Amino acid sequence: MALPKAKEIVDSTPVVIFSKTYCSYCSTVKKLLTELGASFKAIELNVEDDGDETQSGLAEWTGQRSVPNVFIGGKHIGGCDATTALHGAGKLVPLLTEAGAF
Amino acid sequence: MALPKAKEIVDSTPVVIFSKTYCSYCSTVKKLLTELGASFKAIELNVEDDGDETQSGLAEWTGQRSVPNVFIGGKHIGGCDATTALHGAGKLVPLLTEAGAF
Ligand SMILES: N[C@@H](CCC(=O)N[C@@H](CS)C(=O)NCC(=O)O)C(=O)O
Ligand SMILES: N[C@@H](CCC(=O)N[C@@H](CS)C(=O)NCC(=O)O)C(=O)O
Ligand code: FES
Repeated sequence: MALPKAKEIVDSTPVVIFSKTYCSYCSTVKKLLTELGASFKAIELNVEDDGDETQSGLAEWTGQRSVPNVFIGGKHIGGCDATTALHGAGKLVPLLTEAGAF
Repeated sequence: MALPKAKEIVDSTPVVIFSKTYCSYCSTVKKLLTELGASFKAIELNVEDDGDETQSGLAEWTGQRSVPNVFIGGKHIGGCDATTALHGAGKLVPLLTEAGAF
């Protein structure tokens, strides 16, 4: 899908996780969002045809090459640690609400 | 390296982690052992020539296909969750001590 399409999805979707299907850090974030009842779109970079290209594009755009790469309300959040830290600080649900994830 | 060599390493090394270099669950286990001061051998299956074959061999032998795949004192421990649960129950350090990891 590469960067232009990734940016389009991020701009038009409340919650987007760039992910890999085999990655436990990615499943941790998906599980958290599911438990919170938030809708999200997961883009599995190991399955997409141009997953590598997208991952490089994301690295250039956000400075983050790793997965999970999480966006809420079009805003770059970070990875698994950043997302769970926000939740620990009580800030994740407000962000999700504002983004229309519920 | 495949299964025979993997078994040989498990039998002759106090602590062995079958791992992948890019995996945060694997780094979590390595970090824990390092913090405890335990020696360990990490076999990086995404780097080894026959990593896939070894991973399949381990699946057949232990019933576990995933990484990290942890052995202490020749005994199959499990993955990241199993290892951290043992530590939470105060059982990891005694196992490591018995295996000669310190
Ligand atoms: N601290 C980061 C860790 C991110 C990380 O290291 N992700 C690994 C997978 S667990 C990764 O992207 N490895 C390289 C790759 O898969 O391309 C987080 O909280 O998300
Ligand atoms: N609950 C398991 C999770 C293990 C797991 O799902 N590992 C992933 C990587 S994080 C895996 O092996 N995926 C398939 C692969 O890499 O071949 C644990 O505690 O270790
Ligand atoms: S690949 Fe193992 S935690 Fe991401």
